[in-house]
Amino acid sequence: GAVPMEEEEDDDDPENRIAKKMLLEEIKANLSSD
Amino acid sequence: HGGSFKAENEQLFGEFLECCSRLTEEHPEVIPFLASRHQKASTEFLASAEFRNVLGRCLTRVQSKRSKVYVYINELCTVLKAHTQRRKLALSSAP
Repeated sequence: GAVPMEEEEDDDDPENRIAKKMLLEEIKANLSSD
Repeated sequence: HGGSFKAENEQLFGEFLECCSRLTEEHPEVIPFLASRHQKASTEFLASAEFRNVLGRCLTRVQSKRSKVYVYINELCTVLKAHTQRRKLALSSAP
């Protein structure tokens, strides 16, 4: 039968994901205010 | 210790940047942003034991838990932002 695909790259921590989003948004805001 | 951690902090910060730049290659804008936050921070804070503690903690953590690299960068940015050097507005001498 078919072997289910495993998600390989799931070491992405939820806390890390939120921090990354916040950081990137701040960088974007800073760039546009310059 | 004479009370100033300036050189030590600079070395730790350099190590942190180096470590993080390898882990944030997908977003190359992150490291320059962190560096600019560092540049804008007050010299007193950059030479303080407090900054040394934060840096040491962030560096140890990022080395053991790379999957949380943005959490630590964000933490450091927040701390540096809180200690941004107040710019004296010399611009206000308009004619």
